[in-house]
Amino acid sequence: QVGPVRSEAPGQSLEQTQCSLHPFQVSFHQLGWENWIIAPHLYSPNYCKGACPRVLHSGLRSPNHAIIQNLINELVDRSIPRPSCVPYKYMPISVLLIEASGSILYKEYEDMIAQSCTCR
Amino acid sequence: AHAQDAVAPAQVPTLLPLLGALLQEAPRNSPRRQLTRGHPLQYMLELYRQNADQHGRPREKRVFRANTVRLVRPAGRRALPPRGPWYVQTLDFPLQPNRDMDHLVRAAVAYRPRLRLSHSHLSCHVEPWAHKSTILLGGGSPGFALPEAWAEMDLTNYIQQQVQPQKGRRVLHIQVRCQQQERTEIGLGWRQALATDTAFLVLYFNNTFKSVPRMELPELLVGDPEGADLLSLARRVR
Repeated sequence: QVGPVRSEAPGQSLEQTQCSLHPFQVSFHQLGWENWIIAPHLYSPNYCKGACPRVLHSGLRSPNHAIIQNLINELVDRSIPRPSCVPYKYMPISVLLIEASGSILYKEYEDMIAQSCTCR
Repeated sequence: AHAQDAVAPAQVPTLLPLLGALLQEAPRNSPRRQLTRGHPLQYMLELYRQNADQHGRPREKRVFRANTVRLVRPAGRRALPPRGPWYVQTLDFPLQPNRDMDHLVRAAVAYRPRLRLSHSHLSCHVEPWAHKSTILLGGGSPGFALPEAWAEMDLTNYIQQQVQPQKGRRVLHIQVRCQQQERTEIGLGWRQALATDTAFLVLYFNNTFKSVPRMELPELLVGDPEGADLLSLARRVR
């Protein structure tokens, strides 16, 4: 039996508290790397945040293990943490930077932008 | 920068692989960015613009197959005495040791085929210095639309067969050979024209960073007994 799904924080809608992707943008200046990163200036890594509900709906693309971990936390041992809200898919970014040798390097770094989130 | 100070450099690669990789490539003495200006910067900015959008995301249709492109400036240059209408300069390009994860897919010398002087101009071409081998030069395509007034000489085969197999320090020697078109007196202006960034080496790699074998980690930590603990920690985390 699956019980009623409770909202985590009173007064907040389920949508707001549930695990989801949050846009976030930084500049390489803020990271202190503007001295050697020429492009891009702005970078949007985004991040995942929110509660992992007991009933993991298919949109979250959670592995079965996450469902079991939820049940263990609820039925067997509270000290076992519930699944965490983490990135599911990523996107690369292209960076133009200066190397120690003074060469100029164009490089594609994988997994630099969180594109979607999951509970696991 | 402060966060980096708080963590011993040897630990960073373990804790933040990306930071570790970027730190390897960061200039130790963090030169001012304006050190990189002029033709090389314009060339790479044009390459960047064609291959990535304004958010820094690689375009769906990449203009070339490589995911890493390095522009190498000459480490040394020697102008030979003029001979008739010919003005020749030799450039030395040091080649870094190939890291396991860098697979060279294309190498080319980008150069300016036409150099303007005050009352004349030179027509130039490039070739490996003392090139005697039967390896065909040229061919290949940069993939991206070269900036205006630039040309490329593909040296992929030459570097893969002649330079990369060399032991020890590998240096590519290139000759920039320029011929004056008019019969006017040009004085020493040609020296300055050749001394500016007239040619540089562009290396295209496919970098398989993700699949770097773990064995590189011990080298990073081996000198530090505490690091050895960290190594076991790293393993447990994995």
